[in-house]
Amino acid sequence: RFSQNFREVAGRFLASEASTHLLVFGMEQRLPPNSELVQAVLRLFQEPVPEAALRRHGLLAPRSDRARVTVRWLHVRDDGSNRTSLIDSRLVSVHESGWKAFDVTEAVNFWQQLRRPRQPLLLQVSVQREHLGPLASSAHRLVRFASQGPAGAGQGQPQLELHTLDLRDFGAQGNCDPEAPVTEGARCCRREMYIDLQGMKWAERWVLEPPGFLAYECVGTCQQPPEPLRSKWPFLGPRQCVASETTSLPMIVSIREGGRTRAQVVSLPNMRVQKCSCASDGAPVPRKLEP
Amino acid sequence: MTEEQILGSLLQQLRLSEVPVLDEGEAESVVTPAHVRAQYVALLQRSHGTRSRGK
Repeated sequence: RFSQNFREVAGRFLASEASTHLLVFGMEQRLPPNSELVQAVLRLFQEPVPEAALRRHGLLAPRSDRARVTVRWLHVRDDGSNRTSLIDSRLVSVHESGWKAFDVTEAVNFWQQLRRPRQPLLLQVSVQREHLGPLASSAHRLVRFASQGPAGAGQGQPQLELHTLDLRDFGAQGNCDPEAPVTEGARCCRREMYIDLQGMKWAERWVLEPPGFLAYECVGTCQQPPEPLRSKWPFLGPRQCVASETTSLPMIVSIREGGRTRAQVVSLPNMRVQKCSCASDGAPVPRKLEP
Repeated sequence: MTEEQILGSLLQQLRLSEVPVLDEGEAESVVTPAHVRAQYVALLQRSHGTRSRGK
């Protein structure tokens, strides 16, 4: 203000007054080794709003009785800086109370990608107005989640549920036994499959290297979770034996350029199976943690 | 992995719409210089490299 160089620009402050909670979960030893995380659920207990406060709110701001609750994963980097990633968000009503569930599977996936020793899982829960703007209500001020009470209070503490599958039962078995044929019902494995490029007509005179390569293929079947679990995870399709990791195939080919023919290297992505796994359609593909 | 997939991927990487027709003389005249072979071997090792870490 009062600067000779800048023309003053006045603005209106639209506050979204968010109350924010930081939840800390010690995660070491929580996820069994050699297991696949299918779902992680954060449960928060929304406390009932006292009648008097509800009545007062109803009189003051009858427009809306909802608030937006957003869960973010908080990552404290080695240099001390913070970053958050949006994980889940939903509306809650001030007229309701009880357990509210948030899907935080992605947050746990991110946490699993951290280098060891890993920090606890930090979840930032913020309660905001349903939407911004002069007509927005202030119902969010009435939303309270039970936080961790004194030891032993027990009632309503935030809970993190981790649903995993034991890969010793529901996973693949690595490489197939080259000696044993893959029979019906054999467990998912990676089988050698050689591709002979010299046997392909189009490759003649064009592909100089390699003469052929081991591409591998995923064969066999995967054990399906038993019924109660399937109905608990309706979003998951049947588990299938798929190539979960692949690698590229470099080649040397002949290239004609400017009337001359020369050798050139080219790399074909995803040409060889590196690893076979049992995976379900519908399972979220974990986002890679950016550095 | 089918023959069509390999051919499709190679054409895509080289931004070609069809397989180049090379006569026998052209094909035989091509010599792979050392630096191209070195590049090929390095890529090959890198694509195998992750596997060795798995052993």
